[in-house]
Amino acid sequence: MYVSRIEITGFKSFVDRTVIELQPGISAIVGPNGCGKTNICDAIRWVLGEENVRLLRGTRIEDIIFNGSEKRKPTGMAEVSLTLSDVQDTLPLECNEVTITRRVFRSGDSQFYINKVPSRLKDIVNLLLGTGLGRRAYSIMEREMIDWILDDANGQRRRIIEEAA
Amino acid sequence: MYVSRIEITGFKSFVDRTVIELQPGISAIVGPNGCGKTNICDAIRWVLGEENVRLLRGTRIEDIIFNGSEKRKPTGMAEVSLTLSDVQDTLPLECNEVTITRRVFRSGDSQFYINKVPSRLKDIVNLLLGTGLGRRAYSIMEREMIDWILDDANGQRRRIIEEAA
Amino acid sequence: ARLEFKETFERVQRDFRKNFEILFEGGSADLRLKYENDPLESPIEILAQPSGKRLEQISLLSGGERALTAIAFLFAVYHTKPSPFCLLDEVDAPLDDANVGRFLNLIKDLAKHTQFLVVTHNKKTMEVASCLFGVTMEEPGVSKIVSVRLEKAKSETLEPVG
Amino acid sequence: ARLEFKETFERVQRDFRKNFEILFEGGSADLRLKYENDPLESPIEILAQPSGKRLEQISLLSGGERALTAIAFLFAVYHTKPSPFCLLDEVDAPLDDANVGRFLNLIKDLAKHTQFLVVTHNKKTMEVASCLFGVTMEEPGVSKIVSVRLEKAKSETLEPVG
Ligand SMILES: Nc1ncnc2c1ncn2[C@@H]1O[C@H](COP(=O)(O)OP(=O)(O)OP(=O)(O)O)[C@@H](O)[C@H]1O
Ligand SMILES: Nc1ncnc2c1ncn2[C@@H]1O[C@H](COP(=O)(O)OP(=O)(O)OP(=O)(O)O)[C@@H](O)[C@H]1O
Ligand SMILES: [Mg+2]
Ligand SMILES: [Mg+2]
Repeated sequence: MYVSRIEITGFKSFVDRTVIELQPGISAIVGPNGCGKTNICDAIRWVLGEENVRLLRGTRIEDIIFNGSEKRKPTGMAEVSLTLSDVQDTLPLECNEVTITRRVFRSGDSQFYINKVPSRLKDIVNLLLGTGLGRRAYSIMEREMIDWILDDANGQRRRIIEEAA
Repeated sequence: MYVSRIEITGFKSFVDRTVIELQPGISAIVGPNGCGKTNICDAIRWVLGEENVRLLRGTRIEDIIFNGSEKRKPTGMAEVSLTLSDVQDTLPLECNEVTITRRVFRSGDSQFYINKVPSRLKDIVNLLLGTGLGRRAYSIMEREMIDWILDDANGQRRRIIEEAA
Repeated sequence: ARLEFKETFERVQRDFRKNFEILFEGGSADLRLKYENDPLESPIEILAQPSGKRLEQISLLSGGERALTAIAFLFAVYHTKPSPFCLLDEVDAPLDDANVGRFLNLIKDLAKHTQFLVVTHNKKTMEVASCLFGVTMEEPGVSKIVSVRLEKAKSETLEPVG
Repeated sequence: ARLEFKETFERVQRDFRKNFEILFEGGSADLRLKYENDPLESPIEILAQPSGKRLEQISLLSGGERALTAIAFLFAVYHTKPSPFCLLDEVDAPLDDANVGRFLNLIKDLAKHTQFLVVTHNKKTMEVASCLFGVTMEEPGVSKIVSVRLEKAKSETLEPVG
């Protein structure tokens, strides 16, 4: 199984619909400071079910919706879709591909879809549970995580291993 | 006034006596991971009066004394000297140069010298107070300080400005 | 639950030691239960000793050595419970050239079973990627992606994405 | 004390705004007392708006933007109460090439009155230094310094130090 496609619209600085098509193997994201690379990581985290806005560097859910620029007005909604391909051996689905979509409005209203079928957050969490891709599967590592793992202020090394068990 | 010389012996990975001779202007310290660059910063912090061993990345004072390697035995003492030149306009001294030396033994016994005259920590702190070079003058900046300044969890921006006032 | 944890712990421990030796070209490291007789509650200690150096507490390690140690640990967990996807955001930033090379060797090995998406400013890391996505903000405040296929030729075919 | 603090605060505020505009090539930033009527106790807020972007909270800035903002603030304090000596340990690590260049311009300007000692892995930063100290650990666990005088010629005269 691999992530074949990520689609981002209205999420943070990605006001225009942006599609990233991925292959297995190693892909790199590059660009100058502040251009949006970590925002892509935030989008992936969020579509996989992250509920803690602070882990997306925000304080309220509105922080992840495009809030305007010099020439553009703020949008009313943010949407991220992630498509997994070659899932047949891993997930209990009939098709070989599954797309998870998450949408949020300024009101705070959140919507979830699995292959365009309206779903709940827990359906997505359950779907991802067996794959190691869940938001708590620690398969996302950023610089702050180095100190977090080594200082182990809250027994997180233990929790990471319990999660893997 | 400028720092003209730093001498490090037995401090962390600098087991052999090491002398760095500096000029005004910009000097750079380079080298691979783990070779000792930040240890030099720790040495400078310490000789300027740092009392908090945690800011030197240690937990007990012994952590700053060379504790041995494959071929070398641990030493019993760490010593750092820092020489300020062209001090006449800034400090109330007759000579144009002043050398501060700090020594610590495994017992925890600490010794201080100003131009080789035994002194106390507070003599050194007083000497440095007017220069902006004191350990709390924030003239040492490392990567962790970026978050420390911006997150401002304990009103540190205020404290930094009060210190400068 | 006790057996499951113990088994997982031992697999992570084995991979952690192996990863550390790859990343540090030698040296030795270990994971340990702080309280041997309380495996279900005990916190987990990390010991790390770069080659030729004495064993010291983790706080005394350098910035780059800490990064490698954390990577060795996390990758041991990924290997034990394989994640199909691994997202890294500038974790190569504190590493010097030689260490970036060793880090990339470890990634290339894991990439046989795991898809990697790596945010980086490092040229060596970019060279290892089979596909590069350039993010730009030509219009201030608005992100846009341009993809570059590296397999055909370096920096050929800049296609705007989406 | 109230007047001293107010005066110092305003000088830092002025330099912070100026440094920010240099480092971000435009944009705007400010320092503010959270409680205007309680200057002796009030915490100090930072507002930072890179050019072309909307004003947002500091947490939403990127890693590189946060580094530049913190540098703008600290250098404003150094300028207000000039320190003869400033030690920087890899603060250029999160910056891309263009931003390293702007950061170095700010340093060169401050270096007229302040001596800088900069730990770095960045080639552009090394080029700006008039003197380079290479730290090595040929013998594992033992640090040694080699100094290189850059004014004469690049990497000429490797003299072991001390
Ligand atoms: N809700 C939002 N609306 C519009 N722009 C936003 C929003 N949230 C964040 N941004 C912008 O996104 C930018 C940060 O992007 P990001 O963190 O992805 O940068 P980066 O490419 O990772 O850079 P670096 O290399 O410095 O880490 C900030 O400048 C911020 O203004
Ligand atoms: N008391 C000590 N005795 C001997 N060696 C020590 C002592 N304290 C620290 N060290 C060693 O110093 C090394 C760390 O050095 P330092 O932090 O200066 O590296 P660095 O050059 O800053 O590297 P990086 O580029 O990764 O930040 C560690 O490997 C550690 O083993
Ligand atoms: Mg980033
Ligand atoms: Mg360091």
